[in-house]
Amino acid sequence: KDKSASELREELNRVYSENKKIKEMLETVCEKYYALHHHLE
Amino acid sequence: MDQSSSSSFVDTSLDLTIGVTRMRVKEDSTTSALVDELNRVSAENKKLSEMLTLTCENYNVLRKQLMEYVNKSNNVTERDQTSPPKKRKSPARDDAVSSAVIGGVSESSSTDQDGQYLCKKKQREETVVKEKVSRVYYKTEASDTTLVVKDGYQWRKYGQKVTRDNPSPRAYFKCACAPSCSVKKKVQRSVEDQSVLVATYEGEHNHPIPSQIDSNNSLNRYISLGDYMAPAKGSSSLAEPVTESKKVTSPSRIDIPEVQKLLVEQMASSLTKDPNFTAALAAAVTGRLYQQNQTEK
Repeated sequence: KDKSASELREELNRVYSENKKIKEMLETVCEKYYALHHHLE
Repeated sequence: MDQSSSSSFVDTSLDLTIGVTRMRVKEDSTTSALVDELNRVSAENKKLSEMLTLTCENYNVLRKQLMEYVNKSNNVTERDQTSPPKKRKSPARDDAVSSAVIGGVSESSSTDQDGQYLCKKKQREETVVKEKVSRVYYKTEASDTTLVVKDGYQWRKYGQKVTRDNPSPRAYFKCACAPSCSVKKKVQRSVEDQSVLVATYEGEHNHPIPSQIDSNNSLNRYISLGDYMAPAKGSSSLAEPVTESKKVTSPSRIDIPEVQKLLVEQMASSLTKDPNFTAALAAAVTGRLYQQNQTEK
């Protein structure tokens, strides 16, 4: 509540960046998972 | 009354402020929007993290299952190859069947021998339980559905199986030339080319090539030329894959000069029968003579 707008923007950017990284990791893991699943089939 | 009531709604303020209040209101609304966005992204972040964790767990479980499955199938294969057959026939019957099979294929192979050609040998020596494992590819007729490879040795078939994951039938043989010989052979049709038989040998022969087999029995003959296996057509002596003769390690039991002589004869015979080799040799000799003439002049 006490944070200023600039601080909030900075925090928001940080969370955006983290979000992007998680999405990339998730995408990679999903690809590997489906490849493995396909291999098992 | 109406006029007095309407006049009460008229904004009589002069609005003399310098806009600080409006800016504050605007800033407050921006801040609240940022906070909302931050909350939304953080919640999304949390969900994504949970999904990532879950997917990683599933991936690890699946990977573990695959590893277990692979290990299990490997163990089953090894056990099948090393365990004796459950329903074993009498040796006499085995020999009869074996010779009958050999005879049958000999006939077919004698007619098909010309059709058999240079076949690439992929010898991958893998050290599995201190046993030498070699793999030799034999070309056969497409119509030939038997799993018999004529390599000069006598084999006793002790099993054949087909599994769901590997529908191509494979036959298991044990060397019958000597009771103490523990060499085993697995024969299976190649997945890529059904006319190719893949023979996987395990172990080392502790005896020479059976000399009692007549040289004209038209067995498949192969000699090793680097990475290739070439059929030695019509050779005067029985041949064997050189890879196996190299593996013989008990010289006390084997007449080495005889084997070497046999191999030399076999190689000479196969090379002289090969028109390409003859042409290459002629070209080399004439080229050499031509060079000598040029230098003498």
